[in-house]
Order: sequence, then structure tokens, then C-alpha cells
Amino acid sequence: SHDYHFGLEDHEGISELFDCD
Amino acid sequence: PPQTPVRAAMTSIQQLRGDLTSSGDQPSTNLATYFKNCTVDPTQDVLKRLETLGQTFSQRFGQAVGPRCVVLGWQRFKLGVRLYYKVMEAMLKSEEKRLSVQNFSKLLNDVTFHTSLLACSLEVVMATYGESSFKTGGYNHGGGGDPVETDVCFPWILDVVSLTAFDFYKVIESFIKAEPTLSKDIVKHLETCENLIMERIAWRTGSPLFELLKQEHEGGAAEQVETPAS
Repeated sequence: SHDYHFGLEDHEGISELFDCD
Repeated sequence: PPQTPVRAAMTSIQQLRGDLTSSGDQPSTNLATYFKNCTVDPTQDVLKRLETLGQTFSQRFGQAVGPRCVVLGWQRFKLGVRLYYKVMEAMLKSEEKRLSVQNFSKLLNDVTFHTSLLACSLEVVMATYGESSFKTGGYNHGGGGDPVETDVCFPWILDVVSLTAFDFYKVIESFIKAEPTLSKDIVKHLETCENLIMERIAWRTGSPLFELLKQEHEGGAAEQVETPAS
């Protein structure tokens, strides 16, 4: 319902962004 | 009745409060289970951090808006905490599904992750109340205008919780994904925060971005990292 462009790939999540996989 | 800015703000606030009525001031059973599944249980650290940041936030809110508004600051903070717990649980559910693991010890013991998530939740609350709306042309220049409108607008929250813009940036997309009930205006607000960080704030002196770029270049082509000034 909004125009936000999601840039993360399916295999990326918050764990990777904080270097915790 | 015709839509007015005040009516629109009231609707957004009621919607936010409504969305958060089922979320408590404490971690839900599901979230508590995620905490307990950790190698190192983060529960006590999370609660202690919220207590400290709650005091800082309400005091700074009072300084910016008026000394009688410290109580209002606490109310905003409590709403932010509810959103923080709600979004954290949704993020962990999605990570559990994606990674097929239940032990998020490293993530849940990462202070920066918690601070970023809380800062984003508080920014959403502040924006819903119309207190962080870029009234001075997309950035807080300080001075001029109504202090309620300008003093607490983004990136005020980063200074309050001592968070770098680069770390705040990391959480935005996952936050929007994890909280599908965010209004179009709030998503747009977060997108504006994202753009401000990307275009200006992350490039200021002291940003961790320079160290990361330096590390990225080490081992490969030894290119000179640009200084903040250039």
C-alpha cells in the first residue's frame, strides 16, 4: 500500500546486517 | 466531516495506539522464549537499557518541548517500547523461518541492534504525533519556528540514544517489512530519514562508514578513502 522500495535480497535479514548469522 | 491536519494526526495516533493495545509493556511470551533460547539470556540487559534510555528520552524531550512535558515524554517512550517489542518479535519470527534457527544469542545481545530498533520505534511514535516532520526544509537547522516542531525532529533521536546514523539506517528496511500496519505517511517519513542519512549524515566526520570503507579496501586495491570534507 506504500511506495517504499525494498532493496534487501530474500537471503538477507536483520541478522546479516548486524553481522550475526 | 472534512479532513484537516489535526483530524489526520488524531486518526494516526488512534491507529497507532490501537495497533499497540495488544502489545504489552513487557516482552510477550513468544519474545520471552526467544530470549530464553539464547546462549546468554539478554532479558535483564534489555530491561535495564530501557529504564536508562527511558529516563534520558523523557528528560531530553522535556528540555526540547518544555519542562512540563517530561510526563508526555514518558508516554511517548512507553508507546515506543511497545512497538519495539512488537517489531522485534516479528523480525525474529521471520528470521527463524528464513534461517531455521531459534537461538539468536548474538543478535539479541548486540547493544547496537537494540538501540537502533528502539530509536526507529521512537521515531515512528514521534512522527505519528507530528513531532518529527522536517518542518525546516528537510533538516533540523535549529532556531526559528515552533520549538515543538523543530527541536525533536530527526536526527534528534540519534543524539538522545547515542546512535550513529549508519547503524540506524541498517534497521529501517527490516522494520518496515516487519510492521505492515505502518501508515503510508510513516513509511514515507522513514524513507526521508533513510535519504537524509545516505545523502548527508552518514558522511560526517566520525561516521563508522569511513572505517568500514577503509577495511573494505584493505587487502584489495589500496585506494585512498575520501575524507569527510571531500
